[in-house]
Amino acid sequence: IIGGNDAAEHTIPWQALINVGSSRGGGMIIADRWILTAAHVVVLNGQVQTPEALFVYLGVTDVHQIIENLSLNVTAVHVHSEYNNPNNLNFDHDIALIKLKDPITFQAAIMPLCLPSEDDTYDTGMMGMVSGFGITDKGNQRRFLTNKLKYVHVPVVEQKKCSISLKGKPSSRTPRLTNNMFCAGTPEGGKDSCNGDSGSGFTLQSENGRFWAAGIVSWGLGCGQKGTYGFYTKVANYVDWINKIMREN
Amino acid sequence: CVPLLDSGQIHSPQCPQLYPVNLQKQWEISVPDGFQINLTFTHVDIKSSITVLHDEKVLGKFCGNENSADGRHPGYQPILSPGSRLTLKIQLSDYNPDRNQNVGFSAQYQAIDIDECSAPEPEDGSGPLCSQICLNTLGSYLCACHHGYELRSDERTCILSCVGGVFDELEGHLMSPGYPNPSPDALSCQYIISVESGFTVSLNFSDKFHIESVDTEEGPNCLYHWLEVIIPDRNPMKLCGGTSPGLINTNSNIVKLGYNIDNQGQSNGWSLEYSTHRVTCPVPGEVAKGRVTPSLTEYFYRDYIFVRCDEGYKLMMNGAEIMGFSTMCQSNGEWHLPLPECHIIDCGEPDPLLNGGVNFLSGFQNQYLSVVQYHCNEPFYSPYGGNNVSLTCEADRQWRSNHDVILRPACLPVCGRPMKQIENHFQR
Repeated sequence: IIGGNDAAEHTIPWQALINVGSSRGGGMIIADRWILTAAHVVVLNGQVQTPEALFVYLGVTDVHQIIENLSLNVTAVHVHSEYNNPNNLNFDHDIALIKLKDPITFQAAIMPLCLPSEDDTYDTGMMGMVSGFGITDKGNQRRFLTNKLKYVHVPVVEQKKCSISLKGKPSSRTPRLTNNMFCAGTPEGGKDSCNGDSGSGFTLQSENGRFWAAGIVSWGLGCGQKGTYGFYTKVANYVDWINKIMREN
Repeated sequence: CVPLLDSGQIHSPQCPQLYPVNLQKQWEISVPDGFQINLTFTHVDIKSSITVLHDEKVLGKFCGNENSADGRHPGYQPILSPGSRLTLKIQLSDYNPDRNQNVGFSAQYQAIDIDECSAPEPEDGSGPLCSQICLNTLGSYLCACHHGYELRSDERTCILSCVGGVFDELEGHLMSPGYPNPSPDALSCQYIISVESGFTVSLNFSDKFHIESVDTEEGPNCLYHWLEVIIPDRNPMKLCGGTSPGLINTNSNIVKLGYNIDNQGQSNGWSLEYSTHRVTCPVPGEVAKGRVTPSLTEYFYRDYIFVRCDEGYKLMMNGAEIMGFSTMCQSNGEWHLPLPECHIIDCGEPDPLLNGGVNFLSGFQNQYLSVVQYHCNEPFYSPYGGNNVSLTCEADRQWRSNHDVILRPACLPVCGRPMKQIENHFQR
């Protein structure tokens, strides 16, 4: 997270830390046995990782805590069937669900995030909050890997501006923008998600004050640079898919 | 002559075809000793005649058929032989073979037990079959003697002997030897009534009671003739005189009677019916919060009672819970087990509720009908609608809600609502 703050305990209780191999990612609790994350977090080199290869931790705000926390048992990984990203340039349908063996025991540090409801909207400029254990900064250009859970508030950007921000970049090396995505951030940069935050939630607050999962940290050109934005999977497009997978499994 | 079974049929050759000309034939029917033969003609159509005999004695002679005006038809009444043999004989008569139209006869026979005991005394003056008791059996009879006598080797007459008679039936009839005739001299008889423990014996003397006594100032004295009644744990009683003792409840399952007569004087004897009834146990007391069944006014040996507790109460015996209780009235008049108690049940501590809490609304120590209420802490909520769920301790020791769907209270998190807000950074 670039330009953010440490998250105190219990403030982002849906945050999951996911280790796959040597890489670090995030996810969010949406039900007592289900973690929502990005497909590219659980697909490495075109291979969907086995449940045994995933280490999932909940209720932590410092990575050191995983030393005394056991990983949860994962029983299944469901990647969206249309996700196909062999060359890391196609993040369309970048969404996946992880099924846990045992139901989560909810408590102050471990709480679910709401899924989008029908009357939730993505209003341009609305401040969202993105969190994760990814790379951070220290207020200067230099990057660090943090062990603290961080968060930053960034606004939703108009879809057209997201597209414009990618103009002029060589398409052979720039991921495609689709309507299954949206972007967020500020033109001046400095506030963004970054590597290691993938799969974490970009949340908005509905009128009754509840946080809902608007996006999944997916991709971006660099992190927090001027004129660039973070791109997020638009969760509202996948509510039926999410419910279908949970219902059928 | 073929030995026949104890029932069957018999008929002339070729019956109901015409029987052969010049037929002269004889049939012998024999059944085991002790049986008579009951013969019934089912059809007679004979020109000559048929004779029924027992030891050469003619029992009947018949001819013609049921429609002939001058014949002697036997009809359908049975002919009973006096003994175990019977002969049927067809006689030739002035018979004209050219005109033979007769078909002969058919009959059925059945062996019937002879009731020797009800037969009149034999005419040879030998007296009745049995001098005292005659018992008819199939094909025979047995003789027996009253108590006080034994059957002689002739299997018919009885000799005085009355020692060691044991009566173990639950009721019975005793009498002095030869009763109602006077008792023989120099008699020493012993009767023992011994029934299963748990039953007590009552003696009911008949009114006709006479044992010679010697009258003294203190009343009749049983010096030379007496009937002594011996009941365990009680002083023996000696009875004599002319007044019947009537009913004596012994409260014992063993009673000995000793009847002694010396070789002088005369006693006309006595008789009694003894009966038994089961020992009684005391009416069980009340069990608080429980019921004793069956609820009777009297309880007898081998009766069972059961105790069930009211709903919400459990059976306790010696500080331990028992699943069921029954006890039996014993032969000593005491109940086999003491009555249990009924204690109120409890449901144990209500389960803690994660992300919620429980408090008591009413009742005591989680006991039956206590009510507890669960609530969920913000931002958790109860999936059963409303935030408070009440459970009552039911009789099956489960905390139950009156909403049957609620098996275990639960608190589910409200999504998207952290319990702690991110602090506001004030700098702008």
